[in-house]
Amino acid sequence: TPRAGRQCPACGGPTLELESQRELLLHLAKRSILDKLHLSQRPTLNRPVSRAALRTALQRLHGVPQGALPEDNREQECEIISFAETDSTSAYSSLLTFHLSTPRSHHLYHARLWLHMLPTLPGTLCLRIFRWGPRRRHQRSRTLLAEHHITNLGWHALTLPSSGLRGEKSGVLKLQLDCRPLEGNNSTVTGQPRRLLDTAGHQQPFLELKIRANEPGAGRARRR
Amino acid sequence: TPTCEPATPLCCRRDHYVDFQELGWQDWILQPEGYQLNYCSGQCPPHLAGSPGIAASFHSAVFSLLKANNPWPASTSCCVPTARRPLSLLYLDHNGNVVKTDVPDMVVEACGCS
Repeated sequence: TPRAGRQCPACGGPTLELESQRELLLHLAKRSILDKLHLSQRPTLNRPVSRAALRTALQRLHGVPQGALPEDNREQECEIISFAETDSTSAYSSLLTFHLSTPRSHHLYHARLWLHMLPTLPGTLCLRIFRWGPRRRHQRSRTLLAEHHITNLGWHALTLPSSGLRGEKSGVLKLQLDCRPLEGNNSTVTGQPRRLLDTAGHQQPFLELKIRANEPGAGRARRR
Repeated sequence: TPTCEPATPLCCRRDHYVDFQELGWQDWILQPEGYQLNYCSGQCPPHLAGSPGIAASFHSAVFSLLKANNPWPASTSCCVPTARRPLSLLYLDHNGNVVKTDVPDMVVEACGCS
């Protein structure tokens, strides 16, 4: 940008002083990054994520094959990892809260919930994932998103229907996890029930979302 | 486009690395730790105008002919980026979510005279 009474250095004007040049470049770098991330200012972090949780999440994601998307669309895509806050958890049920801020112009097309299952019940378990709706007349509605059968302990990446997660304007997404022994699993529970999930430390549950700037083919669907 | 030598007066690419720690942003940008901003600077005398950035079209050929026959003031030709590439960023948003995105046109790869 030409300054008052000066020419742009790139257009044959005099070169800036070294210190002014450095300041200008840092300012340009800041402006450029914020503009391209559609941010008015740098995020203020109220809830810092622990480095251990972050490291685990990234390690889990590493090596996951990318979707077979055209190269052209790559630069319009974002991947988001959102760590869960756990409101309550027991041997059979957990309520996870996610704070999301996906731009409205973006389209959610892939969602997976990553859980680290603890040895709660023996045998195969049936895990049902519900999405909680807004509170109405002191009651919340809930919608079944997915049902998975879990046999092994440890980390699981559970695919959720992306259509079931869209349209959350408040930016808060609540998922309830209900776990029961699968029919035919006659194992009995003895002793004190243990928790279903490890919800702290480096085994904190997280949601992996993929979004892109617009939905290819949306216009065609409308025309039909 | 040549990378600038210390005494290069002509349009060239100057390599410049921005460290996010220098910006005080290392707490919310997780990866990378910095990036090659790079920028273009230097003189664009009339014989270099229109190259190499826009030299490949009929329009630019006419433009160059006009310049050659009727030289424009030096200030109308600028040393500008002609090729850029994207940068992958991993950052924390306002809610503490980790976001990975490919930001287009972040790194200047080549410069030319407009």
